[in-house]
Amino acid sequence: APPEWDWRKKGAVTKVKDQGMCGSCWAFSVTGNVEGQWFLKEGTLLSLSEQELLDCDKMDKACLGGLPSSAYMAIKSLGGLETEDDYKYLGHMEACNFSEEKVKVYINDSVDLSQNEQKLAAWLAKKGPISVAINAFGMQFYRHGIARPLRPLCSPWFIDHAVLIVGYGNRSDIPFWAIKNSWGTDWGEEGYYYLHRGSGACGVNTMATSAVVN
Amino acid sequence: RPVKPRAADSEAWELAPLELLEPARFALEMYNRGRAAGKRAMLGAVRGRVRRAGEGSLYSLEATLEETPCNDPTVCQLPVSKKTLLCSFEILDELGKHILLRRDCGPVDTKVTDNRNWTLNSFLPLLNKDSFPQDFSVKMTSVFKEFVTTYNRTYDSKEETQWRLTVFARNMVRAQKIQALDRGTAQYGVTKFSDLTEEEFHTIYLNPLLREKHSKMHPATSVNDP
Repeated sequence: APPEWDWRKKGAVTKVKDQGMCGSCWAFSVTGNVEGQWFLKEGTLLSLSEQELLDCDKMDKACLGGLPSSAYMAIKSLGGLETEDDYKYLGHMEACNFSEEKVKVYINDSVDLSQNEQKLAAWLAKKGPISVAINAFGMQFYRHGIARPLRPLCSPWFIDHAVLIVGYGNRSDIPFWAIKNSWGTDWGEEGYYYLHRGSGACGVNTMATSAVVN
Repeated sequence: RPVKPRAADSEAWELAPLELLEPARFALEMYNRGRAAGKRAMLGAVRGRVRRAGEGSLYSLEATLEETPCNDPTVCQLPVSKKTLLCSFEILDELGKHILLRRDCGPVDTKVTDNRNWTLNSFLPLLNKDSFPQDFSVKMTSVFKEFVTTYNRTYDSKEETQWRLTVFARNMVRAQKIQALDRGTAQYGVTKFSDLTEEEFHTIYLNPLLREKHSKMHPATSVNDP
């Protein structure tokens, strides 16, 4: 992997979104990944609809939570994703209003990524932002800097939040992952969370996945 | 060994205090092993979760331990101050036999260098005292007012406001503990979620389904190109 990488600087990442009072992080993590994959294949950055997943992905539970792996399957079986503008985010489940004619993006497949963080970094630099799930310990009060909670407090067994890795690097020799969250820009570092890289902090390496666009 | 159905196995449950007693006592016993009688730590607050699989249970505990640094009253300077430690334990209980897998303890006292307005430096002494200093509520009320203004909070009644202030104050102490236990450069403090209880935050914003095993997809091919 290159020593550092940031997909934000390459135009592959949409602005930070806000899931509101709804446990829909899984949808934001997945759309963020698909936005990146589409950008890398087609050269166009489109902001994609999380609400479509809340309403139409019947394998997941909208605001009560979901799994990225099921969301990829739902996107495949629905036929793709509409844009944010065409299918706006409401932050609560509504009847499915999906329209095939409005689909702007499709995916062909989805893959599980390595748990080795060096390999994850290499994959990210070449292939795009990665959907991951983490233990959100401490994030309620996180303001800035690189988080590295003690492992027992932030165990990989208690994964409860899905986010998007958009880059990595070092700050004063401390390796970090740059993580796009979905709690608005008035949280963290303009909506981003920086987590220690290389130590499996908060289970960041346990559920790394991506969509595949051919 | 036969394994129970997954749904009953994998979920990590927040435990009631009574259920924590046995693993917490074991953790304390392990901590005190080899210490002279007067130097043994005492158990403070405990909370934790358990994850059960087959006939085993893995307990993840977070506990405060109180240590008295001086055990000889004839030579101690009075008053003897207690040292509070925040510990994390992972204990495996297999067929009634406990095994300590992990122990991390550290003093709940650390230097914090946050120069922003909402620094928690002024509340640090809280962590080593049994009761709050007298000016605590005055300071906390002022920080809470700033929070309400910044995040445009409105509460339904005076009672609700008072309750949120209480939650906020507790959260400031929690944030400080988290700060003390972070080994990176992160700063913790007031955020837009500071008036929510831990339970509210988990229920509203987090995603318990992620603890379920996700369906397997193809493994991605490694990236080997320079």
